[in-house]
Amino acid sequence: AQMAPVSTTTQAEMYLSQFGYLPASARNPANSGLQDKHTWVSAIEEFQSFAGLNITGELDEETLKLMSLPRCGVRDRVGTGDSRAKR
Amino acid sequence: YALQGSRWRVKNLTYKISKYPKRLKRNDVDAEIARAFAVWSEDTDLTFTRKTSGPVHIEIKFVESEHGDGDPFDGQGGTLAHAFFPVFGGDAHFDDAELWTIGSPRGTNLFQVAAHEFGHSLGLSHSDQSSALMAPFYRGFEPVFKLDEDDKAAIQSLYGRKTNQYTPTNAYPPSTHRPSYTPPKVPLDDSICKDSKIDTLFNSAHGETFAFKGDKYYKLTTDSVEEGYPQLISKGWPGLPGNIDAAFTYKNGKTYFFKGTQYWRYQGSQMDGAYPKEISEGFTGIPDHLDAAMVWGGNGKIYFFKGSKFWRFDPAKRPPVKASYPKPISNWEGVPNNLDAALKYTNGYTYFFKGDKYYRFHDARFAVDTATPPFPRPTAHWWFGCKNTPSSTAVGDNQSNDEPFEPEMSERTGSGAGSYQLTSNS
Repeated sequence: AQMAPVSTTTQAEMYLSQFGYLPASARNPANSGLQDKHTWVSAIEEFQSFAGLNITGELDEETLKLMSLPRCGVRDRVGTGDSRAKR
Repeated sequence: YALQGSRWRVKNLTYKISKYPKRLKRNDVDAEIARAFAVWSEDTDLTFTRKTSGPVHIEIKFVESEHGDGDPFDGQGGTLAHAFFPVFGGDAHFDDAELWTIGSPRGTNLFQVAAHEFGHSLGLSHSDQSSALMAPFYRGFEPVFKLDEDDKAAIQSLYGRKTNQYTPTNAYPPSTHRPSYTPPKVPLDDSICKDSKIDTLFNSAHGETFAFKGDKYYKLTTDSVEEGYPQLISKGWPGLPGNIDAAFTYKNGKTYFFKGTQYWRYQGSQMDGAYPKEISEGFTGIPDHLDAAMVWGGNGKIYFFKGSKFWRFDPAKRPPVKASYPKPISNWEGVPNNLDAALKYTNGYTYFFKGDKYYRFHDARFAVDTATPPFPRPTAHWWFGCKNTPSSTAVGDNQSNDEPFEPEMSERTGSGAGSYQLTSNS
């Protein structure tokens, strides 16, 4: 089965969580409503900055397009997840 | 580039393909995987040997969906592969639901993805440079592959540059294989030997190292100062004054010089626009009258040092200096306050200079390196090739091949079993 491109907020949330921009809890769609706006916007901005996109903090078309590209499964932000505490 | 924080202690690594893809011939896969490893051997002393059984460093598997590591693959598209950093074992897994291809614009190119994944297996994280192999997104088939400078700098920061002097093994090489030690030449103008305190040191975009002192500059060789130096700074960089506080060359290839409240930007030896400009305008959040500046190999970001404090500057971020800066230099274990210069040298190590001495910093341990002779060491002998400086005689007598003269020979990659380590006595 071909993996569906990222097109919804929930899919984007899971993507940002999977690659280290949001905490792992965001991967559970049931928790998605608990995400505060600042964390959400920061995560998008961080992804946009890393990917060399315009930093808008919004889930715009360009951002969704890049999220839909085939990619490596390793996190972009190693050490930002909940499995590793910040010193 | 970004480093995860772990690396292999040995440079001779082994691998095994324990599960082949269903759509490709085994021989073809073997060849592509070997090519992918070779990407990382070209600029380092790393070697990769395929084994068909027994324990290996890096195990490679083509698998689908849930495959035992808790990170299931997602079918065609999306995630193509993942690999574990050295500290987690280095294994590389490829999603066998992908249409893996060799030398074809169809499907997903195995060689490109494997070379990327092995970067992770060796300790590299994702780079934010879109041209880098370690960028996370698949770019499509590229008929001609060339490793990006960003990737090259990353792998060399972990494993050093290629020496080509002998093939490293897990055993200590016999002493007869060591390159001969050539006494460094003394610079013709030996004023730097009498007073080796420098204003700044930096690498050019072409990898040359320059030391500035007063209104003169020295081009350094691997063991001393190149003949014909010192020369006037105003001759080498027209328009630039003497007594520079700090300098560095950024990844855009431009060199930045700082003095007092101003800075200058050069492309090679040409001023790159209307300079000087105020530091407060071009480097918001960075103070005037700096002590030192460098691009740190650990993360590629710019660090400024003044007095007992340092600032991290990331031009891609707004603001470029986080509110949590400045921080105390004591965070850099063993590095003194009131530095004169800081430099990421071409061997990947970071060096700090103060007065007539210098310190070598271990980026992964985040502390000044422990070595024989210990740091700090006299700059005059080790960097400028001067004789008869304090403690230089003892060093010369022992014919210690420690860098900067023989950087690769002195790589201390750990003391564990099978590690590749050379000391002045071994």
